[in-house]
Amino acid sequence: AEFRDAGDEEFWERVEEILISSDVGVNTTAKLVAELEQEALEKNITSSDQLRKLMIEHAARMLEGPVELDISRKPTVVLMVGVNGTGKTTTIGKLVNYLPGEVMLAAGDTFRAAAIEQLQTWGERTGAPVVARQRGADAAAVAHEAVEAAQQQNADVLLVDTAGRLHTKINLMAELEKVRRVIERRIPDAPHEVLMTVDATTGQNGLRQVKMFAESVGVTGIILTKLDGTAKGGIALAIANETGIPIKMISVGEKVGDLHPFDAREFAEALFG
Amino acid sequence: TLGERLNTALDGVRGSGNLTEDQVKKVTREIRLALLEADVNYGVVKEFVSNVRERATGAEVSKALSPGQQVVKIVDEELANLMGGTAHKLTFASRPPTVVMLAGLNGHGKTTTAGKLALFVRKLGKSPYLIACDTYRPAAIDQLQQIGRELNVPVYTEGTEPTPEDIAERGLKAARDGGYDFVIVDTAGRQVLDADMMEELKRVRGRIKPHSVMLVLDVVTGQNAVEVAQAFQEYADFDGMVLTKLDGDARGGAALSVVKVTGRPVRFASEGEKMSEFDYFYPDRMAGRILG
Ligand SMILES: Nc1nc2c(ncn2[C@@H]2O[C@H](COP(=O)(O)OP(=O)(O)OP(=O)(O)O)[C@@H](O)[C@H]2O)c(=O)[nH]1
Ligand SMILES: Nc1nc2c(ncn2[C@@H]2O[C@H](COP(=O)(O)OP(=O)(O)OP(=O)(O)O)[C@@H](O)[C@H]2O)c(=O)[nH]1
Ligand SMILES: [Mg+2]
Ligand SMILES: [Mg+2]
Repeated sequence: AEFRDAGDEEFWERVEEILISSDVGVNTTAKLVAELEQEALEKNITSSDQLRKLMIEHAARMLEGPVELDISRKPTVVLMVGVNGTGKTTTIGKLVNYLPGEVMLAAGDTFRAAAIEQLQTWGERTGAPVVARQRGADAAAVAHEAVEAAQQQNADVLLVDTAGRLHTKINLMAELEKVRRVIERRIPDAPHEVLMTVDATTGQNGLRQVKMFAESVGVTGIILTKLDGTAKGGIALAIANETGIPIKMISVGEKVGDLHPFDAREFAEALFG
Repeated sequence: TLGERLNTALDGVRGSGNLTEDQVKKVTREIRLALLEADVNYGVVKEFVSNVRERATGAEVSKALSPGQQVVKIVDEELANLMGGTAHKLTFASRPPTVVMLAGLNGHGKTTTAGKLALFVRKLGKSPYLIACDTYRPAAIDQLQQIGRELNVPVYTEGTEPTPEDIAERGLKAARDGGYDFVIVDTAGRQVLDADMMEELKRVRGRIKPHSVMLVLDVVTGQNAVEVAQAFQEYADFDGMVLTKLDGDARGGAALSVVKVTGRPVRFASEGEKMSEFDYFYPDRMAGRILG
């Protein structure tokens, strides 16, 4: 039976428009629509209300993944990575508040103007000690010093900030790999988490960003930021669909409390809200 | 590339007669996909494709170009028309100082752009002056001051206590008194759904009546670029854009969408983190990038 008869064409166009306008992208949209059509056919579902519920179900399923941060080691080392301006430093500040135990920070962005001062401000606000050197210092050296300090001071978690960088810059990606290696050398299975911030307003390039960063330093979780804006963050679906890297947290503002564990169902519902 | 995809879609068509309706359907599908993958706004794509369809339907299949090449030529022309032909060079206020206010979403590159623009105009013989109106972000003022020191451009600041509009107004007076002729006002990043922040932007603009307001937009911005731009147009009436992080590999469909919907041009391109990586934006370079 041809499910998509003329009367339903509008419904499917609308579904496609919602998904694409939310930055889900052409490929993942096609996959979701095909899955939905298939299931609707099998279960003989025709009401657009039921179809909408089914769509949310499929989207939620695609997004579902482990959201916990593994903070079982002492110290747990978390490396924060991502493209310029996506919210790394701010997210670190919020994580101090969010995580249990003693949290320490490493000012690993030794490049950008006032990057160290920005992190130090967050350190003061949240009471987290910050390991820092002067601007222009070697990022890997700061990371090394910070891991050492975290061990010596018995910190529970060490959050390592890094400079923003474009995945197209081979030398900068190499620098990030070096930072990771230096941490690894100090603590064999560290970094225990490599969290990547992705701006919710990012279009299809977000998928490329995640793939390149994952290839370079391995990404254990995505933090979708700036969801308090107009963007729906549909790129998260494309990321989940094509990389399988879990979305672990969402950031919904600039204040310290604006960081929450990712809820796949809530996110899917908001997408079709 | 789009050309390759179109040639595949039109495989077998040779130089005789016109493009059939079925062939046009095939090519418009490819064009639509290419533009959506490039982050061009859904609504803008719809309109664009229908324009191309109109031109392509019944188009005489040329003996010189393959049908695919012909359609690419139509698409290139339509894109060029949309982006606006030539670079929009800076204009200066008839009575100095020229005041430029920068606005935009969080993290898109305003503060960095402020420095770049200062360096750019100094090379044009102006004496730039920076005003730090971001009273929210930790170390934002510090950031602009470090940039100012690096470039040897003065930075006006009153810290984070006064309102941005008061700082802007007094900073402008200080610039005038100091004989500076090009003032750049850096503002805090903000989301368009934050009514208070959008109202604040309107107030800052009202207080200093800038010669130009520029929307600083990250080239990776996706489908919501239009909604964002329209809001900034309503509250800040920007007359041009700075497209940032062009040194990445984002296709940049957001730029096309915003130009089409707001009628405002992209004036500048930021192509790196260094202060020197900044120039006028040349629209014709964008078409190829968007088509991929
Ligand atoms: N509205 C909103 N703004 C955010 C959010 N997360 C971060 N920001 C803002 O985004 C801007 C950039 O944040 P940063 O933390 O400096 O980003 P970054 O990735 O460390 O930037 P670089 O180090 O320069 O690459 C700042 O204005 C933050 O306040 C969010 O969830 N919502
Ligand atoms: N690669 C690259 N990075 C850029 C470019 N422009 C700015 N950046 C980087 O993007 C990040 C954010 O830049 P900012 O100037 O702090 O952005 P902003 O809009 O002032 O941020 P908020 O004030 O927090 O809204 C920094 O890491 C900059 O170095 C560019 O053209 N290319
Ligand atoms: Mg940072
Ligand atoms: Mg700024």
